[in-house]
Amino acid sequence: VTLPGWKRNNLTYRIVNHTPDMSKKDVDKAVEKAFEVWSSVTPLVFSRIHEGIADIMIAFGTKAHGHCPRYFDGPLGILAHAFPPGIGFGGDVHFDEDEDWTAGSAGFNLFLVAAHEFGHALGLSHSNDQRALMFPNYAYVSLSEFPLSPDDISGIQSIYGSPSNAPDKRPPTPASPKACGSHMSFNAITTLRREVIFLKGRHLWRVYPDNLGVERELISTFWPTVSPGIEAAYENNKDQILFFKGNRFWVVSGYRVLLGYPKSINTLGFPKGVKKIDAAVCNKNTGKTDFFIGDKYWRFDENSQSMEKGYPRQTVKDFPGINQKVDAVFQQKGLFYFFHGSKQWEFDPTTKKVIREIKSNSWFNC
Amino acid sequence: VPVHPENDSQEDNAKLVQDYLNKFYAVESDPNQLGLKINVSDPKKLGWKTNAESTTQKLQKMQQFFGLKVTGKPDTETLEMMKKPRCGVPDVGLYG
Repeated sequence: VTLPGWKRNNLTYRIVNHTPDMSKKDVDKAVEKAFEVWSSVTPLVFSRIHEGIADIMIAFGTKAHGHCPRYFDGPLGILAHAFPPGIGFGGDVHFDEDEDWTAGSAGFNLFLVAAHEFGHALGLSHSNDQRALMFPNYAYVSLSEFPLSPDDISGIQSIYGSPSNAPDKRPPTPASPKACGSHMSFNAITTLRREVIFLKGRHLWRVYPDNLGVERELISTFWPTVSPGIEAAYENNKDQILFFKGNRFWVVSGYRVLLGYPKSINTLGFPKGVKKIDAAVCNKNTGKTDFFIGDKYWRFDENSQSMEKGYPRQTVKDFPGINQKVDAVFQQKGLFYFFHGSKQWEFDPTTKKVIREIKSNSWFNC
Repeated sequence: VPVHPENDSQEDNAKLVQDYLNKFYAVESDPNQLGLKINVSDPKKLGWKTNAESTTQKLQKMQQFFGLKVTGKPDTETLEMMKKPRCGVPDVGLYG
């Protein structure tokens, strides 16, 4: 890394010229998405300007280009270069126009190369980890995958820190909650294939129902770009988990956080007035997901990816016995488990009855 | 005209290696040694010598960086790595 990096978190960029290999719209999109890769794991905010000097000036050129002290070498070889944070050329990014720039897997994918070069423009040097975006050689990776490796993330966060949304700010060394405490409550719970994952603050517990083992981990160990303090989570019918915090949500598939997330919950069909989700569960039998917010719930059709009409409805009317705000909920073996504070209710959706009330941490073999 | 593809290829490879190492494995900047240092290997010769690393040393550094077998020689694996399209920013030194 090049310390101290940029001294401001709000940085500007300007696309000085476009490559004729791609449409202007695709170039703009590739650049914007490449910045999003880094802004999703740092407090950095990037805004585009169309005139004047930006912190990061982006240009396409061939051989000796402008006043740049570094030359390009024609097709292949060197694809692009960038300068570390600073004035003058500092932060500037140049692409070799002699390459074949594309939005896909043919030639060289502009988004991937731009994301790599922006890493330099922000102060990262090359990584010798072949899985890292900052590895010097070009390699095409599926665009649905988040391109940063743990090495990239720890590098950039060593300069700028992690995302600093106000709700994420918490004491520097929070005590880890004890799963067997008598007042244990959870922020969110979801299934993950055969496991059940309980989330609270920065931690998660993995419970294997047919096994006595319980594992506690930091959420960031599995999904470094997902904020701590997740408020709701559920497993959909596409082997993905959706994590919710405030008005944003992430979609993960295995250890991968899908590109383009977090997104606003409004994209799911919630009106602007809905600021957060308390709990969510996808009913595996019906393919419908219920989102619990306060004393009401909304129903989302996973197949049509749309919110059902006639909602929100009172939770207690359709789930008799669930009188309190729902902290977390998940489904297992056909039954729903609703959580509030240190209690949970086992609910049979067929008979619409609470079967029993138990302690929230009954799953931990305490 | 007689053709010597092997010789040409060797020349090409030598040029590739030299260009690659000059671009990406140039001398690391050291604020305490401004490019020159006292030749202390022979105290009677109080001359100066350049601080440049040998091609072998640079090759070793490159091979180490890419996780290749560190031979200090431009073997096939190393040449293949050098031919791959890449970013123009050096891997060591000069960047900061």
